[in-house]
Amino acid sequence: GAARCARRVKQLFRQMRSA
Amino acid sequence: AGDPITQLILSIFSRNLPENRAREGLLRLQAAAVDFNDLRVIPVGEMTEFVRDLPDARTKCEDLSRALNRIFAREHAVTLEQLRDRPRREVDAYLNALDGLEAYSRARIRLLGLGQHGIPLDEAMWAYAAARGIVDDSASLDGALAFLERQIDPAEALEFVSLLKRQAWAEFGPAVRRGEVRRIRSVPPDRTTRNMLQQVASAAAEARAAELTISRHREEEA
Repeated sequence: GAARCARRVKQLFRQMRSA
Repeated sequence: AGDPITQLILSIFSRNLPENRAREGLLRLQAAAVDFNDLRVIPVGEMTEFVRDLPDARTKCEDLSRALNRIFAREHAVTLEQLRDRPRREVDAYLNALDGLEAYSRARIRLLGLGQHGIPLDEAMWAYAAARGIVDDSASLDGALAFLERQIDPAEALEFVSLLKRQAWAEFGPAVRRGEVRRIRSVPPDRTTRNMLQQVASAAAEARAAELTISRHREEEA
């Protein structure tokens, strides 16, 4: 649901920043 | 923030195109017209000729011409500067009333044209966002953008959008070119019956395209 999507947004943002 | 009318034009061209190709379209229209008001009065057929190698050139020029003319009808000038320091709700209401602008265009004008909050997802970004599970697969584009806007701090929106855009086009550019992702559709002037029927008819096709995209992405990952 929305909570899982929200967690993934933060994960992906961190990932893209460090790439 | 850049000029909102420039962003309006770029947003319509870049729904399913990488930035450099959308900019080519913008430059050609700028070369053909003295200013945005001059562009507004160029007949759609003629405008289409200037950018005829871009996908969906006719539809995009219709959307562009319609939006510019709606703005002119309200402002007696082709400008959106009057929105620059207005509250979010007011800006949304104004942009929503401009036929031709879908959710991606409206969010892009807000973020890049007016310096306000917005998370514009083009077709590649939308497909990428769904594949990475950061938006709900079944959400509409409006729904997906509204969700991401709540997740991303306004101060970080530009950074998020540019990182996502680069990654999304690297992974989904070919799928967008082949039309295998959910499409960002032009908004026709008549939002009543015809539009609703069109949405019902396109929903099934969109669901198929989304499935295709996801299974292809999984194949590529495997």
